[in-house]
Amino acid sequence: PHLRTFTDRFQTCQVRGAWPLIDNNYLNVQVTNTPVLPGSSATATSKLTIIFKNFQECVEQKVYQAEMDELPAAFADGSKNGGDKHGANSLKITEKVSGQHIEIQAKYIGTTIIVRQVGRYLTFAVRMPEEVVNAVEDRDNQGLYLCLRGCPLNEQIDFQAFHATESWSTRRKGPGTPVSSPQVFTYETATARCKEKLPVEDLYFQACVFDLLTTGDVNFTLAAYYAFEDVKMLHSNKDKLHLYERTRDLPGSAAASG
Amino acid sequence: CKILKCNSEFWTATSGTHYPGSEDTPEFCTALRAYSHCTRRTARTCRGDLAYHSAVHGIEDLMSQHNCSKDGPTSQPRLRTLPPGDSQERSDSPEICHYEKSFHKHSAPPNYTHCGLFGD
Repeated sequence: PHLRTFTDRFQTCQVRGAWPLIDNNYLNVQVTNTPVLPGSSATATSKLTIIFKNFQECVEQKVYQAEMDELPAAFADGSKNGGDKHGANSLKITEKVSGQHIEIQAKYIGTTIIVRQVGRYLTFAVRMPEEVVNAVEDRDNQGLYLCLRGCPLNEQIDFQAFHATESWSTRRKGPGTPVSSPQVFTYETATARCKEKLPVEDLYFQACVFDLLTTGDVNFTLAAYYAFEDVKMLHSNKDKLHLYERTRDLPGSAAASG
Repeated sequence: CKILKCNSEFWTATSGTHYPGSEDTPEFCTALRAYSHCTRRTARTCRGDLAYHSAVHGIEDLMSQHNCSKDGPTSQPRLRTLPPGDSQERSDSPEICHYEKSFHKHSAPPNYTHCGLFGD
């Protein structure tokens, strides 16, 4: 998947399997990413777990879980709010489009979360106060907290290198090819298709082109489009909505890699 | 990893209508012990699973909060909780439950950040 971190770094990553996106004193978010084609290192999110931790007299611990083709509009226990505590309505799930778009307001920590299903895969977007982002117990082992630190270097995918090395066999139709990918795109046709939804050639546009070239699944055009819509709604700095610089290094490893 | 099964069994055991107990009754400790027993059964297959580790920590907290002993009956009790609809009517949640309200009064507005994950 493509990741935009809390510090506005934009990366495309493998991160296959279960990875923590957010892990602080109030909230845990974990995603499970699966290959978009058999044998491909390009992955997309097929499962998402969000744990709202017990918070004083506001909310009890609540778990939200979404999977492919299952985007519930309630927490795992069937409720839509923070439970029985006095401030229970400071946590609320709202269904925007049934089965496609839900929004979770966690007012007690000033946080808004959007989860969507686009095509077969899930997308995630969050707006959170910096103070909450950094409220972590022990800073040292937050290395895998992708929203904060980005992807480890060896999990990052370089666009150009990817298409040069990923064998065509993984892209040809096969039992695992997504049903909705009737065609293989050339760079020109993918660019034209993405331009319909994303007129500005920023990194969201490039992500769209990459996804079409990788999977041929036109739903990924919508995934990039909605991801940018979520940025417009959630990002507090309107001057930073479009990103053009791809980031490859982690601050620490950048130094190490010299 | 069957941690979600354990989670839903605990939620089911502590919600419903045919046992009018509260979190301070022995039945709550029984439910917690059953929950702990269930997580231990699935520990091996759940190694590294975030929901599993969070459940284990949650159980420890609740057991110490409610002075539950580790040994004792583990049969499933049934406790009653308010239906979600009712609790939504309470709009007078304490100020601490409203981040922005409690924030603005005595300092600059919070600085918000965004994180997103999408596509492949």
